[in-house]
Amino acid sequence: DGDETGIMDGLLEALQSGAAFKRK
Amino acid sequence: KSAVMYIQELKTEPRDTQLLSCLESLRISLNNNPVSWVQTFGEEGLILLLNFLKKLQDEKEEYPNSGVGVKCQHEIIRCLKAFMNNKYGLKAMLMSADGIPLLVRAINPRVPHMMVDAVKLLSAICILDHPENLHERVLEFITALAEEREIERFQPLLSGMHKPNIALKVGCMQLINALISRGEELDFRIHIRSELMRLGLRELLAEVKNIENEELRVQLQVFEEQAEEDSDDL
Repeated sequence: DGDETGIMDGLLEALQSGAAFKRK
Repeated sequence: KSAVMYIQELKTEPRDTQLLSCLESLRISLNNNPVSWVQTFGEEGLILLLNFLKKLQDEKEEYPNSGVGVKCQHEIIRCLKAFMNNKYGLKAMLMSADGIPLLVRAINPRVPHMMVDAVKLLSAICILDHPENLHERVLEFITALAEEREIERFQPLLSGMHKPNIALKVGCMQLINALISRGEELDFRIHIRSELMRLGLRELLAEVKNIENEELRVQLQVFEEQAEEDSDDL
């Protein structure tokens, strides 16, 4: 399904806040 | 205008201000219409955009100061961001052979505003959960382009860090952090960091630390914390 939107916005936000880099 | 009308207009090979105005309007449509609209624009539209970007990048090397050409390139990158903002578009972009290499070619410190958008999109691609390690693919294209140009592969990012544009410094650090943090092997991460330090990142970090900017502070902190953790592990 290709309906999910805002993917890039979400990734860019996670990069900007640093959340994308949290180690598991 | 419908998605089909944009495709028809792009097929007429508009140039300069006509192309720019078509792209500006397309970007607004891609941002504001439902995914079904983006799907109608589809792979055909994506390929048209990528072909225009490729052509403009090639022309740019011959006529480096053509202002409208650069504006069109930047507008295409904005269109790509809007196109990729949903599962369908993102998948189509990742499946296209030219998508990532053309974004890598847009890492051009002489056009800071465009470079900011290019490095941010590439950072986002690096951190995607995907069966193929996309950060490796991004790094491969960065490496290949640098080999072609006979420069150090991280030189354009370091040059970007030297520019006064703070958003560009943030974007470059984001891409550096994205490339390093997605590396599964400790050796890989340490190697990339030392390559960057050797190119002058150490001195640059000392300088940019004094800039008061929250987004930059976050990226510098990520870089340093991860370097410390890896150093402890080593």
